[in-house]
Amino acid sequence: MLEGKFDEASLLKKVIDAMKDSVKLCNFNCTENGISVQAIDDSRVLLISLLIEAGSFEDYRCDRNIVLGLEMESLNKIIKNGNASDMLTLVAEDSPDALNLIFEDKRRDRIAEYSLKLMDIDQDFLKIEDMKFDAVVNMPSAEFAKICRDMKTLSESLQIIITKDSVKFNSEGDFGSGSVVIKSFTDLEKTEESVRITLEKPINLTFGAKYLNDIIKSTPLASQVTIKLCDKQPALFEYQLPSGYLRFYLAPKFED
Amino acid sequence: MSKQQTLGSFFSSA
Repeated sequence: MLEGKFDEASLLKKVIDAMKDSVKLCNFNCTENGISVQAIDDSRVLLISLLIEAGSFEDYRCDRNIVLGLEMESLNKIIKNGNASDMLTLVAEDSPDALNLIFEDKRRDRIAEYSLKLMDIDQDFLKIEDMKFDAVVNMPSAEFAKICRDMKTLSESLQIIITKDSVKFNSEGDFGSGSVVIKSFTDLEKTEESVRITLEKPINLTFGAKYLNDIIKSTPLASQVTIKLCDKQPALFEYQLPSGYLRFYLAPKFED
Repeated sequence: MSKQQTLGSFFSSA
């Protein structure tokens, strides 16, 4: 049996909000350590890897491994019915037909209970070996989101160029071009405002702006995003959860 | 002209 209680529904609300536009069907794998998901978008360009460790829950138990096949749009409809500050408990039997979601208001005696039918989802799984990266950028997630949104107004591609202590986001469109350069910066008082660049080799990679604009839907989850890049390899964008992560692997664009 | 790659070119199915 699975029983996982979040102190606040807001965490799962944000996670589902971040994923639902990229992937329609997901298997949520529940083990004693927590809940994990691997899902790939229909175009097979973007892979989502989610880990909500048991430590992200107020209470968590899962006696046997359970797979919950969930339709994200349906899950999102139910999740939206709960308030962000409600306690949320996920309950499923050992061989479940449904996932139960219980929202409890902390101040009033109000309990809302929903049941979501499960689906059999035949999903293929990609093996992601330990990847080596040439550059790692830690930066404020809100700033990264703004850059992705702004650059998408110009072109459907966004170029990321990293040299020594700066990252340049460059967009070349039909009617014009634009770029934003950010440099390493340490804010000792507000560490979440800092930009850290770790570079082994200079980077020049191009990504689909559409996918980046799906990834930045994770912005409410974490104040910082970590971007890991390697020449002609998928990039990794990571948002930390209180205990766990939401990662996106995005295939680049390049000439064959 | 750069082409959008897919993840299947980099990762194998498990």
